[in-house]
Amino acid sequence: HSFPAATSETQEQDVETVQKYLENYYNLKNDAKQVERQRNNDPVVEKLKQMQKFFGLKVTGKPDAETLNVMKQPRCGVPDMAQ
Amino acid sequence: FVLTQGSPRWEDTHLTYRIENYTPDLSRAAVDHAIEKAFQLWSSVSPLTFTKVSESQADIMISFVRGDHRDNSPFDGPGGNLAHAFQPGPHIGGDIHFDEDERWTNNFRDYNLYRVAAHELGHSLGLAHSTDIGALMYPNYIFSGDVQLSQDDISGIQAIYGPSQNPTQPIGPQTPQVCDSKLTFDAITTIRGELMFFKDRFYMRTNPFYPEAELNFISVFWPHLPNGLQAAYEVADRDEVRFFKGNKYWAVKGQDVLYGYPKYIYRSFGFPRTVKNIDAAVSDEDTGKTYFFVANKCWRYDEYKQSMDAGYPKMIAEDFPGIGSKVDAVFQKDGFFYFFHGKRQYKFDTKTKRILTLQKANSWFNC
Repeated sequence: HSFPAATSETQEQDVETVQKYLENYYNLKNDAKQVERQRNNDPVVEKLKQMQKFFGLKVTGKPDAETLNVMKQPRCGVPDMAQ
Repeated sequence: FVLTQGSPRWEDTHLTYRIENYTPDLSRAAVDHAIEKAFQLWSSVSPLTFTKVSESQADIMISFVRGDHRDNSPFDGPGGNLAHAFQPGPHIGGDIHFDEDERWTNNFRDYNLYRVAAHELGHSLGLAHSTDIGALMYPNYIFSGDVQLSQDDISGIQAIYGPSQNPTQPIGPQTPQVCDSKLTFDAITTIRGELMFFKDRFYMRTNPFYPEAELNFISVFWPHLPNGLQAAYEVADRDEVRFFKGNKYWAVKGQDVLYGYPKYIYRSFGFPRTVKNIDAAVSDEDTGKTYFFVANKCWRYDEYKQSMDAGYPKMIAEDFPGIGSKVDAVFQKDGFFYFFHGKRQYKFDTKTKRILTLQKANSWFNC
């Protein structure tokens, strides 16, 4: 919750942060194949939208600075979406 | 609030709990006390009762573990995932695990054990995460100084187990809804070019990343400020914001509370002791004059001379005709004063002493 941050380029570790967060708390299957993602709607985008909706963020499906900021906050280990 | 999928619940509402091991971060007594208070929170608003046992299997087993502790939900080292709990049921059902790689405290510092235990117990009793940021069942860790069930939490647990046997039904604080047309404010101030609105334990501000205004706990920025602030104003050329509650005030620079505060308003501004609190305050950047609003009167303080101007207090109507005889909050933006009273907001031109527009109090939140 610093004052508005400039939208930074998503670093490599941010991609990992997003992947891990969505697997832990939004049931993203970590076996989603890269090829499958190209063919169907990307499950990461769908899960990211679910997370942004849950936290009242702008629902973009993209890991913007504010979304990453929320993902990096300490929290409970129980998923936000039913397993 | 959200009930855990399948609405699991304890059929027997008289439950036992056992603390299997203790974190070295706190004394045993402090851990016992934190856990006991967490149970009391939930038993005070429901028919549930909890008994601590020291031997054998209890309904809710509590332990401090780290890393992979063989429940297919490994912890992740310091930060991140702090604790988890299992929904009502036999064996691991209801159990709570705290990550021993965290530092557990009984104060402001990360992470307050009582605060986390109260949240995890909600899961042990059948609640899932809430989207209400003011609820204990919100997923992220926010410590606002006191640990209390919000109305959202109370409604959730009573949806599972019914009301408490308490003759007077307990109620909890409601989180303000930024687009509620009945929204009123305790205080408003500019701060480094932004606007911050205060209500109960929360601040609100417009933010390009949030579809609505951002709302969070005041303690996120200023953990030692009290809740329920009554007035606030910015002295821009000193990069200072002053917050008022009762006969005291605090001064902050950014997120730092300045040394030596809180101070008494009598000594610093020269108010008589008959003034018990300030309703609203604003400093005119162009003149260095700060206006304090107390009931139906206003005082004018000279920030350069650091003394009250002669001829004050005056009735509010003398200097600010048309805005009524009570002010909840006020701020200056682009040379105009914006006065708030109840759901109304008056844009006021101090040069012509005229009201320019009348709006809803939450018109700044793009609802």
